[in-house]
Amino acid sequence: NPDLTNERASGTFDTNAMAAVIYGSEKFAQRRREITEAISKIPEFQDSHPLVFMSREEKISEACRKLAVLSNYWNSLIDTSDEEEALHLYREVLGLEGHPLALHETMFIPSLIAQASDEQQEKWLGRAQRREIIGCYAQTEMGHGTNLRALETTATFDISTREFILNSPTITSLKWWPGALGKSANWSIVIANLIIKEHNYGPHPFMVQLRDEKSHEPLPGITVGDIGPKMAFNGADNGFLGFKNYRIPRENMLMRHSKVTSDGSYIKPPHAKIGYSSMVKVRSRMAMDQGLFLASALVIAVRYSAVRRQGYLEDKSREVKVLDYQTQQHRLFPSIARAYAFIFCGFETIRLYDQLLIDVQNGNTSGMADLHALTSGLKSVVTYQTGEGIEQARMACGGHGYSMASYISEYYGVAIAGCTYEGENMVMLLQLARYLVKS
Amino acid sequence: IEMIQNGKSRELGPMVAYLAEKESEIDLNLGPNEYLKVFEYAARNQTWRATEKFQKLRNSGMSNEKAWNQASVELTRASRLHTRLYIMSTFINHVGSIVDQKVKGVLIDLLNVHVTYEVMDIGIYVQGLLSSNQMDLIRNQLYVSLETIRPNAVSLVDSFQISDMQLRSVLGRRDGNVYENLFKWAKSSPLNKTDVLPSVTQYLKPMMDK
Repeated sequence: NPDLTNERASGTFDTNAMAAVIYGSEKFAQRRREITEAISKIPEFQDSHPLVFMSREEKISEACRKLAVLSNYWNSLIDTSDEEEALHLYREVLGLEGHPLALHETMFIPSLIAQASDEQQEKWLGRAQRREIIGCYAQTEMGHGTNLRALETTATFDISTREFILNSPTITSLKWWPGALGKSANWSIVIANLIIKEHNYGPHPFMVQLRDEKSHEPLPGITVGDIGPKMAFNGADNGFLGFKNYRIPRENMLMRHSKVTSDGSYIKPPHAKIGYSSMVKVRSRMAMDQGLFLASALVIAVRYSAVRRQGYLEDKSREVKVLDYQTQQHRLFPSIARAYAFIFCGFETIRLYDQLLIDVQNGNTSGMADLHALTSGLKSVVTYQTGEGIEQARMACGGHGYSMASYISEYYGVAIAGCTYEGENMVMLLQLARYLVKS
Repeated sequence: IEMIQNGKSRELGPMVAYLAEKESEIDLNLGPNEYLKVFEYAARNQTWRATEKFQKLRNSGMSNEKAWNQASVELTRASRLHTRLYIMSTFINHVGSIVDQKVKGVLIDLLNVHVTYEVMDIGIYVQGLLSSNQMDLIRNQLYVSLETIRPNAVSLVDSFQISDMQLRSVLGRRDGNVYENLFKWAKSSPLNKTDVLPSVTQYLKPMMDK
């Protein structure tokens, strides 16, 4: 399209150099391009039909088909030890509507890294990274959301057998929402109240097998299934999960921080909020991911605004690009600035998180409160403003923005899910407020 | 705030140290860091205001929980401002660290859009700090920044390097060939597999034939 070509010719900088700034290094920006190029040459990675025309089951099946193809190319396409390359590969091939390994990569593996002891990592991390098992992270309960203090699921230590007995005592205690929990995952990290000798030590993480590794049938004592369609993310089988006297070995409590010894003694973590570290990690990533959701909607809206012509300014011989209207610029450019700001801010916060992990391992937890409070606010502000920005991008595309051909509504639906997952925004803002007041 | 009130300002974490600082003169001509000061003012004032409201309610005999709930809208406003201040601060620092001068130049233009838009957006919180002349200056600066960014708008979004495969948008195609592909996409709708839908034959036709 000549209009877009002219726009590109008027740019004053090299977009590859800017991509290096956006993605943190020239090396990674280059790797992204190489991976994208390599993927484009593999026909099986193309959508077999536009996703928006598919049913949920078709979307999940399509994602599974691509994951199977992906397993053949995985090692040749990316450096498998590089999390960013893996995420880029997933985004390219599987898109954003969800897939059976979504939480496996973003929650399950990072939680094993942050919360499993060295011996536990030896046992499970390699299997997870090789995708011999599919995991998810089950914390949220139907009646309690992210309110950790109200969780009802229990893990009661039986000293005689040295096992934990998992129970979901009520309907409201069913785990509800975790991605891939419904039909795909065969293992999960489950957050349950640790009970030893009738004393409740509060929520702790446990590694729990949900399904038989050969037949994929749910194990006795496990109730598991899909929670139904959602506003977006319909390629994911978000699930429910309940336990009835389900026994797991003592060694399945994740024990990098808190521990339970075989005689039932409880060893406290070095910092009260240490168990929140995976939340801090996810919320740190969210700023960057949300920045990219906003960026995607803006790529659509800005390009289309340079193609779409409507009305006249001074020159009456040809309709004007809608991008030349001040109102359109005011609608889109501050959001471009925010998208850049969110991505840069995400980088900085992830750097702080990585530093925090090193500090915690050396016994220094002083930065935890600052960062935990900040990331609560960060996910709230960024998800809200991303939703606002995507909605402006949709309206900037006129009527066609409302068509699924724009795909903006999918970006909107996926982005605003972040307003409630990993902590509902108002609750998160009040969490930060508590820290500000104390300061 | 409670730490500051108890004389423990030196123990504040680095991200909240500004809560104990005094207001300073603002000279908007000096660049983005002055806008940061405006945001610090807004976040600091709102945090103090919210805390004092909470403390006043508590001191009047209300329970801690009830006082917190009664002050919660003000408290969440403080949290938002604190977070937006952090985002702006990291944006400024990040742009400052960029070496490529052409990239840095356009990001400074984008940063100007950001700081002016954000300060305009929180105008209600900076009454008392900025004069109406200063607010007019910011407003005009925003419009100038929009014009400055305009020639780079497409390149700025191209720089995200999100492939067509990933974007899955007919409107956002990199080649810009929107309209012909919009028609092609519509034709691939399952509803267009046949010219006559079974529902027409089964329900509408008999109804119309009556």
